Amino acid sequence: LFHARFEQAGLVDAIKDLIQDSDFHCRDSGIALRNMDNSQVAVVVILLEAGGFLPYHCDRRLNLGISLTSLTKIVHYAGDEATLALKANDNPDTFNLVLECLQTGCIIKYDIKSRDIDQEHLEIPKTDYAATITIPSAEFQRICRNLSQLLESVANEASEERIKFSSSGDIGSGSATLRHNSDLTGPIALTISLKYLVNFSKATALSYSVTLSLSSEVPQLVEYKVESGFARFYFAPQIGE
Amino acid sequence: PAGQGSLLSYFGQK
Repeated sequence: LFHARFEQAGLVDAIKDLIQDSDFHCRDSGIALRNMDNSQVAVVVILLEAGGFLPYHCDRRLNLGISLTSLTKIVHYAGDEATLALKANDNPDTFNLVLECLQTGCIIKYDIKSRDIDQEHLEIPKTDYAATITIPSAEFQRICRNLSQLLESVANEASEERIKFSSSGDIGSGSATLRHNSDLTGPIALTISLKYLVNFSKATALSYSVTLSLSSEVPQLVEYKVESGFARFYFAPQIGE
Repeated sequence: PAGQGSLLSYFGQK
């Protein structure tokens, strides 16, 4: 039997534009998701430890293939305040999804067929980054959305005290600078697609702060801590000139 | 021209 109740259903909204469907690996320790977007440029890794759910019960390993497109529609109409419960019995072909709106007490139940998802197995090695910078998530989202209105990619430059997001395109250029208190092993400069950063920043509601881990020649990491877990977004570095 | 690398080359199954 598997039963998990989750109070941050907005997490689904944060990843739906990157991943259309995914296996959810359910273990006694918690739920994990690890998947790559179709263009192979971004990877989403989510870990929700059992302690973050009330209740959580999983007595055997279970992989649920879930359409995030469908899940998003279900969660969207329930609103941000809804809790989401997943239930599965010994038949892994279907699972139950229960949405509960705390304000009104309304309960919506679905029986969903588990999808058979042909998913790459990803091994994510431990990486030492040149810069690991934590900034307010709302500021990060504001910067990404603002610059992306006119421009397509952003160059990140970080020094001891400041991180600078600068961008240029046909219409001209723009930049945003933020103070930070993080440690750097040295100054760093790299370029990232704003379209993806805007996507990653949809996780803003999950956490007050976001941590950017940057190095020139390895995937960049954008991480949001959630209660008893995290949502991590990796982005491929640019290659060639 | 500069391009975006694939994450499979970093995270693909060993």
